[in-house]
Amino acid sequence: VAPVPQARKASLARFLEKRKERVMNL
Amino acid sequence: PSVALFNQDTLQQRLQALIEGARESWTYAIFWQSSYDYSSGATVLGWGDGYYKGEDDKAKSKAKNKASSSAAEQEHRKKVLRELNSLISGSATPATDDAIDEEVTDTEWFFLVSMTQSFVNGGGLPGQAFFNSNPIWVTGADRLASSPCERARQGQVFGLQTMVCIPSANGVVELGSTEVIFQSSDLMHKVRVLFNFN
Repeated sequence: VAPVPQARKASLARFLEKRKERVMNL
Repeated sequence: PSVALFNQDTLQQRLQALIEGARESWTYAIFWQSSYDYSSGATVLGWGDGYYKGEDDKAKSKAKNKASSSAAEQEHRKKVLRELNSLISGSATPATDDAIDEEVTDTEWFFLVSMTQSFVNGGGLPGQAFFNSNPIWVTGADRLASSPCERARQGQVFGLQTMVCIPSANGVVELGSTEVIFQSSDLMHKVRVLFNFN
């Protein structure tokens, strides 16, 4: 996996966190 | 002045407000931020932020997903997600997480891949909207599939039926949906209010 620019890290972290929530709610 | 007033912190809230408050069922919203590359003299639209809502009909999306992504493709997606999760959490070994081992849907993957993309000098759907200062609204899988823009064709492959790019003060707001959604002035108005920072 290529290094993720700092600006995208926050988006990525949020996406992964929300995904966890979605999966829990399935 | 519009750039000075641009607030990165509220970008996520505005993207969320845009699609959570809409009557239509949007799958995601992305803000492509414009910047000028002095070395090449090019205007570049890069990832600003994004909000992924997902599909309303989970059963339908799962069925669609099964048809389009093979077991090998799913393994690849999960592996990438595990590595990204480790990168974010700062751990050296890929995390084992039940949530990650859940199927990665086509639209989730499309959204993730979008984070790596950028559009130079009017390229792609977002670039065209920005370059011409005109919204682009593509409804229907057939129209997306036959679009000259690679991103629109890619969106169709990953199950989208509607893609919209609306230019704003210093970037482009892109919305995508797995539903067929026709052009609405209400959405255009909302983008103007939420994303024209001046």
